[in-house]
This record gives sequence, structure tokens and C-alpha cells, in this order.
Amino acid sequence: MRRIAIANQKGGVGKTTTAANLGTCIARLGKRVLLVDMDPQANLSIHMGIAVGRDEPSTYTLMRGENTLEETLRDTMVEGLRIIPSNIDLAGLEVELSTQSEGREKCLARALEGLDEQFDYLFVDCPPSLGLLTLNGMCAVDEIFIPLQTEFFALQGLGRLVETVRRVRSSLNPKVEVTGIIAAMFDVRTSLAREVVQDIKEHFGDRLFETVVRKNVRLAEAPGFGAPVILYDPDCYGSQDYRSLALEVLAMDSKW
Amino acid sequence: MRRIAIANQKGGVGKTTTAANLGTCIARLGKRVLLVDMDPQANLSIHMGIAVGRDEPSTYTLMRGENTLEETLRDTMVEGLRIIPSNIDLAGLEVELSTQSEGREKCLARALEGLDEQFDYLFVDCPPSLGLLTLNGMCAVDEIFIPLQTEFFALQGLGRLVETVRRVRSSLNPKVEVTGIIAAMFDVRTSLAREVVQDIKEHFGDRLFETVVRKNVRLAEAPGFGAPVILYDPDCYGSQDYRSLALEVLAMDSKW
Ligand SMILES: Nc1ncnc2c1ncn2[C@@H]1O[C@H](COP(=O)(O)OP(=O)(O)OP(=O)(O)O)[C@@H](O)[C@H]1O
Ligand SMILES: Nc1ncnc2c1ncn2[C@@H]1O[C@H](COP(=O)(O)OP(=O)(O)OP(=O)(O)O)[C@@H](O)[C@H]1O
Ligand SMILES: [Mg+2]
Ligand SMILES: [Mg+2]
Repeated sequence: MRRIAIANQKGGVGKTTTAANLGTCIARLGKRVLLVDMDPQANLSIHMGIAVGRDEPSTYTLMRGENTLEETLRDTMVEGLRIIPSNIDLAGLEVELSTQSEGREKCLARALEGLDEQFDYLFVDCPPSLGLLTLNGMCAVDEIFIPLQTEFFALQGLGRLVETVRRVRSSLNPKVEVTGIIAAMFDVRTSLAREVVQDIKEHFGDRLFETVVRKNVRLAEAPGFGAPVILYDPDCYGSQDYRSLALEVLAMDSKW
Repeated sequence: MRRIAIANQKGGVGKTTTAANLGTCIARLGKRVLLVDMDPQANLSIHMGIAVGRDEPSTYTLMRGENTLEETLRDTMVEGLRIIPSNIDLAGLEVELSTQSEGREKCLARALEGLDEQFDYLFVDCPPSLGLLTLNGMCAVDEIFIPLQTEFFALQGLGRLVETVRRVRSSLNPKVEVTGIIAAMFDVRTSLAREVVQDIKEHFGDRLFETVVRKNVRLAEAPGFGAPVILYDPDCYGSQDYRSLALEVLAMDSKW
């Protein structure tokens, strides 16, 4: 199973949109995909049309050992795509775990043990911070994809994110590395976007995916219908871009 | 002095852009304005062309009592606008304060005491979370402005933000209330944006500012030049919208 976290502490850069739509397109290409929502805002769960009440099985109860994987896993409207949904309870975990000394970054990794036979791909959607929830995401995977908005602040926080990944690799999870950068929310009309993509290429070279995800209002509308964009509007730019990104991601499989 | 925090735990909705540009426009209308950067990403400081090295006076050293206000205050390129800049050290504060039992939400409020004579307006730029840094922001002000992206997820987290403000008011800061909602990053071409604005009006009525901040690439380019948009491109939509928002904010003064 390929395990990938989608992380960037900068807010609103397309992490959830990427988890929902890339996950869906990979499932449509015949892979068995699991999404894990690690954000207390539960945007990924909502995007997939799933709302979980307080005290129902969720990422929180799974990590606390109150529910098993089987009790927590939910089907989505996409064949071959399942999700571990979250809710606001997860916001309490950060405080609860911070007083625990041992292994607080590995709760998620422990909770997801034994999944290799059931799924081909795991995507973890991280919240906009580098706190304990994102660290748990980074300790449960081997790869990190970073969506970058093609705007000025995009490269600002990147140094810190890459440094955090380096520290996680040296002290908590020796396998984890950044294997993909996604130019997200690309506005074809502005020179700023092209300049930022150029900048990213100079910093990250071959880790930048060829596929650029263009700004497309359909991507912003789809969550309102609780559906991924390829179900909402199959021929729009958003659907084309995430389908092409999914093919690029699969093409990397031979390296894993 | 009017004390206003700009908060929304949803990432990338225009908090920093609003702090930088609304602050600038109000200073241009003759008021003495102080900006406080409460985000370890320091996007507001960078937006105003200021970078603070580790261990230099910053929001972090001010709240820890290692520097005085005078040592921490910095001028900006805008006449009448000063800033307390931040840097990555602030990320450590959340963990350091969480082990302190008393008054950990009031560090910023204590650090800003005695400013009423020097400034007419205070704007605090909050990070994308409802953790200790944002709570400190909410305890140091009387008003909260919420920038809302006019997209589907906008209303998702709003209930939680309003609930957090209510809890802060009942247990930590009896004066604080949400007094302004800003429809930010409005895309005139999409019906989604108009629907969301309609939704916001139904929820918040007269607290929604008349001025809508339109999507405008100049607002995304300006931070790259370390300048507010009215200095970078005075006649663009971004400048027009923030100037008109500043007039609306001043018009509320009689209530304060
Ligand atoms: N390519 C795109 N074109 C247009 N809108 C987009 C695109 N990608 C994402 N969006 C919209 O931008 C907003 C932010 O995207 P999203 O919620 O995926 O970001 P995020 O990084 O997960 O945010 P957070 O940091 O809050 O978790 C959403 O309203 C989403 O619908
Ligand atoms: N009206 C607008 N039109 C176009 N771009 C905008 C507009 N407002 C903000 N932006 C751009 O959108 C991105 C997000 O804005 P900003 O950084 O102000 O949001 P934020 O809420 O402060 O983010 P964070 O949650 O990470 O602190 C930035 O790249 C900014 O330049
Ligand atoms: Mg998200
Ligand atoms: Mg910001």
C-alpha cells in the first residue's frame, strides 16, 4: 500500500480538494483507496458527503482506541473509495495527547496497522498547522505531497515544512519524504502564477508534478454538493486536471 | 483605542491581506494604527516588508516579557502605521504556555497594556486555528472581524468560530464580540459567490459589511513586493475595495 499525507501548514491551498479529487480519480483507475480526515474542521468528510456526530466512530475514537477500524471505515459514493471521517472531537486530541510523553505522534500509525491487504492507496488530509495532528499524519505514511498555491506566500512557509519533514524522518519515521509538489489553484491569466511555478521548479525540480491544477470554480462548487468534481462536472478543467494528476501519480508506482 | 482581531480558523481566507490593507487604508485616513502579527508564519510582517530574525524583538519576546513594547514596535513604510512583527519563535509559545495554568490566554492583553494613548486602532492578525495564539488575540480585543471566502466551505467552520467567541466572552473577556463579517475574495463571475453572500446575509444581517472585497490578482502580487496594495497599484479593484471598507469601518466609530 502506498501511504501519502497531503500537508501544508499554509491555509486554503487545496489540501482537501486534492485529497478528495485525487483519491477519487485513483479509485476510478481501479485502485482501492482509503482517505483519512485528520482535520477537526472535517472538510474532507463533508466534501465526500459524510457528516459524523459527536461520539460516533471517527478518526478521534479510532486513535483513542474506542472504536475498531471496521467500525470507523465508511463507504463513499465512489466505488473503491472508503474514508475514516472526522469531526470536531479531533480538536481535543491535540491537548489530550500533549500531556502523554511516549508515542503521541504514532497514534494514527498504530491505529492503521494491518491495512496493507485491504487498500492500494492511503491519503491523509492534514489540517493547516504543524501540530500533533499533522505530525501523526506524517508518522503514518511514507510519502508527502505538498499542494502549493501559485501565489507569493506559497514559498514562504515551505522551508519550515521541509525542515519539519526532515526532523520527523530523523527522529520518528525514517521512511517519510516529500515525493510530490502540486501546483494548485493555478490562474492561467496571471504572470504571478507562472513566476511562482518557475520558482518551485528551481527549488524542487523533478518532484513538481507536470500536471498543474488550474483555478476552476467547479472545484469550489463541488463540495457544496458533497461530491468530488468528476461526479459533479466530469468535463470541466478541474476534472481534467485531477484525472491527469492521478495518471502521473500511478506512473510513479514502479518506484514504490 | 478600537481593538480588533481578524480571525477565522479556515485557512487562506484573506486574514493577513485584510490586516495589511485595511490597516493601511485606515492609517491613510489619518488614524494611528498598530498591527500585531500573531501568526508564526509571519505573513503579515513579510507583507509589510519586515523580517525579524530568531531572538530579535518580536511578538514572542514581548509576550514572554523579554522585550518592552518600545523595543518591539517597528515603523512600516506607511505613515502612521506601526507593527509588532512575528517570527517562527512564536510557534513554540503554544507549547510553552499550555503547561502554564493561570492566565495563559491573557499574555498578549497584558503585553499591550498602556497603548490607548499612542494608537487609535489595533488590528491583530490571527493564525488559521483556534488554539492558544488565537485565544490570546481574542482576549486582547473588543471586536472580531471575520473574513469569509465566498465559497462552499466558508460557512462550515463559522458555527465553531462564533461558539468559540461566545465561550471567550463568558469566561475570559466579557467585552469581545463579532462586529464585522467581510465577504472576501469575491469572484464576480460565479453564481456560487453570490449564493454564499446571500447565505451570510441571512445568518449575520447587518454585521456583513456592504463592501465586498473582489478577487483581484494585484492583492496576491502585492505581498511579493513587501507593500500594501494601495502602494503597489493604487487604482486596482483591491485598492478601491479596501479603501471603501476602511470608510465603512470608520463610520462605525460612533458606536465605539
Ligand atoms: N483549483 C481550484 N480552483 C478553484 N477553487 C479551488 C481550487 N482548489 C481549491 N479550491 C477552493 O479553495 C478553497 C480552499 O481549498 P481547500 O479547502 O481544499 O484548501 P485546504 O488547504 O484544504 O484548506 P485548509 O487549510 O483550511 O484545510 C475551497 O473553497 C476550495 O473549494
Ligand atoms: N481578494 C483577493 N483576491 C486575490 N487574492 C487574494 C485576495 N485576498 C487574499 N488573496 C491571496 O490569497 C492568499 C490567502 O490570503 P491570506 O494569506 O491573506 O489569507 P489568510 O487567511 O491570512 O491565510 P492563513 O490562514 O494561512 O493565515 C494569499 O496568497 C493572498 O495574496
Ligand atoms: Mg483542508
Ligand atoms: Mg494569514
